[in-house]
Amino acid sequence: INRSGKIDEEFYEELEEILISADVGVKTTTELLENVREEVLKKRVKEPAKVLDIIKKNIQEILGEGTSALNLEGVPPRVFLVVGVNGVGKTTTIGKLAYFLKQKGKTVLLAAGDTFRAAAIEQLEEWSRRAGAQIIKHQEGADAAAVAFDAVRAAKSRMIDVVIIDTAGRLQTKKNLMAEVSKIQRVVEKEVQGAPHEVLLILDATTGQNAVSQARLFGEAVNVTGLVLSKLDGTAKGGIVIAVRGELNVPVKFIGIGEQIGDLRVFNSEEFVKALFG
Amino acid sequence: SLTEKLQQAFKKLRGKGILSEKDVSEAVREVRLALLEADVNYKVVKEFIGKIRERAVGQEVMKSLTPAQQVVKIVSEEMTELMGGAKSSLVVADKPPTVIMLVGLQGAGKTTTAAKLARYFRNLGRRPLLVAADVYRPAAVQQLQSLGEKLKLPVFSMGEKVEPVNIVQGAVKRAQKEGYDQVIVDTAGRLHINEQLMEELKRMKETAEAHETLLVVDAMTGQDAVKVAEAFHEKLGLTGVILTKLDGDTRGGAALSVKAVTGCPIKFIGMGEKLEALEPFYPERMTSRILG
Ligand SMILES: Nc1nc2c(ncn2[C@@H]2O[C@H](COP(=O)(O)OP(=O)(O)OP(=O)(O)O)[C@@H](O)[C@H]2O)c(=O)[nH]1
Ligand SMILES: Nc1nc2c(ncn2[C@@H]2O[C@H](COP(=O)(O)OP(=O)(O)OP(=O)(O)O)[C@@H](O)[C@H]2O)c(=O)[nH]1
Ligand SMILES: [Mg+2]
Ligand SMILES: [Mg+2]
Repeated sequence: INRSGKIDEEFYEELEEILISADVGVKTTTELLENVREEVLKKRVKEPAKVLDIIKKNIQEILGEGTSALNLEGVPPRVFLVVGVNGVGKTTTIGKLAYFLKQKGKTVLLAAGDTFRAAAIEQLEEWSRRAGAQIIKHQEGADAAAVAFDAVRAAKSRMIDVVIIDTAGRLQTKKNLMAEVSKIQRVVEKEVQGAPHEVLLILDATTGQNAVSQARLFGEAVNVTGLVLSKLDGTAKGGIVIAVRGELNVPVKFIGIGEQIGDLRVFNSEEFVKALFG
Repeated sequence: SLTEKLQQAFKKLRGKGILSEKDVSEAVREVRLALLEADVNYKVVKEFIGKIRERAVGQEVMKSLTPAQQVVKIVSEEMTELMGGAKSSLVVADKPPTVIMLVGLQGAGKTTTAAKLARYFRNLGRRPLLVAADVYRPAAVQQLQSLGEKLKLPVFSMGEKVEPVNIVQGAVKRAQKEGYDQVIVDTAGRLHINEQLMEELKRMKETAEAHETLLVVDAMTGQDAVKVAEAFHEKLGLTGVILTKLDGDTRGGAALSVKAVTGCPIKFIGMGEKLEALEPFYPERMTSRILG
């Protein structure tokens, strides 16, 4: 980056290209660069490398607030609800999360809440086997809220530490499907004090600006408490989380970096920002 | 809408029957913003704007249009032409079966689309054979088998312990022997940067002598669409693209990006999770969607 070695319009254009190419989006990129320009003038910055540090710091500040730790303290069972649009990696992330929690010595129960898609239950069953988690399932076509209810009941009676509820993928514009996740949230709310203790919205790192609409509409249907950015092992940078953070004001808690059970990492904003410009 | 934004931009200028360079510069700024917000790739936008500039400067504004509408007309025509081109129907092999391979990133919609295509052919009176060649994803084979059962269409599978190349080979042999018209191969999702898996796909395509290699792309894909499409095209030689999940509110700029960098026609779009939700691709409709 920056062949001319000075902070000129061409330099800012290069920064703009990097950010937009990383899916940061036009609006967010414009705001970030405006703030950077201000700071550069105010602090009389002369070297391009320093400008890069400023922008990285600004992005990190946006992303770094709030803890990326999971809500694991308190009376069990902790209830986690996992939502997101189709194909982003919900079921796989749940398998990885179950394994992650098992490594921490927790007992885990999975709820096969995707009662719609072909072989969704079988897919989650395979992950429960791999992770060493228990599973509650009904048959394909059953009421998803009923599965969630059943799972939370079972977790209480079996003294399970964490229940993770898988849900069917759904596009955020489908009102009836969004009403369904709201219902699942209400059902578990009634069953356990403070539940769901985590509502994780999974975002695919390859997603463009539609992520903002996803965040907004899922945020209206359920109390999203954290984001998981999946498929960061590809070439997409996942810059959409910056705008999504602005929309929902919840932290990124994990990133998915592959298809194997161990491919889950606690989010590190410094590493993320470094990779954004990498 | 873009037209409204352009009307605003043109309010400040005195367009007099011909689009001046200043008018056009003002207008392309708005067009550029609209395209980037729609997820069209940064470099594709740059190139596209260059074409618009060339076409628009000095253009006469038609009597029935405002300068803003004239620019939108130029942009729409240019984009529709870019995304249209040759009639995007599927290849039919001289000697059956026609082998169609679906490839793409994880979660794009390949398995669901494979079943949709099988249903499409069956409704045309053909006999398609679905092939469960994803041996990696948990329950992927069951997923395709379950969809096949719903459609009452056969699914060729050799379980999860056989190499995909051998599965494809077995499927084509079966299809030739039993007179199937199409062999529709569902493959495992994979990253374009995974050399081993990309090589596997190349060997599958060669073994099957695929007539169609279709890249399945999620319509909400952002800037990465270009890297992905280029890599798959370079490695395999794609013959077409299917854009999925267009039943949402994504603008779908990836369509323009993918077409621009590969030249491959978008042959179908996925408009829902149901197996009937497969539609032909209409460039004019995609254009107005992208322009918002
Ligand atoms: N490379 C990579 N692939 C991933 C990652 N997470 C999930 N996947 C893959 O993405 C695909 C979709 O994953 P699923 O877990 O089925 O996604 P989902 O959101 O549950 O999908 P639906 O239930 O159909 O909406 C699978 O092929 C996964 O292996 C990741 O972090 N990296
Ligand atoms: N709304 C909508 N959902 C779709 C469409 N096409 C596929 N899906 C959904 O997207 C999710 C992923 O579809 P799959 O067919 O499993 O995707 P895939 O490419 O085979 O995934 P991998 O095999 O893991 O790479 C599922 O929930 C599908 O029901 C579509 O056109 N619209
Ligand atoms: Mg799932
Ligand atoms: Mg599949």
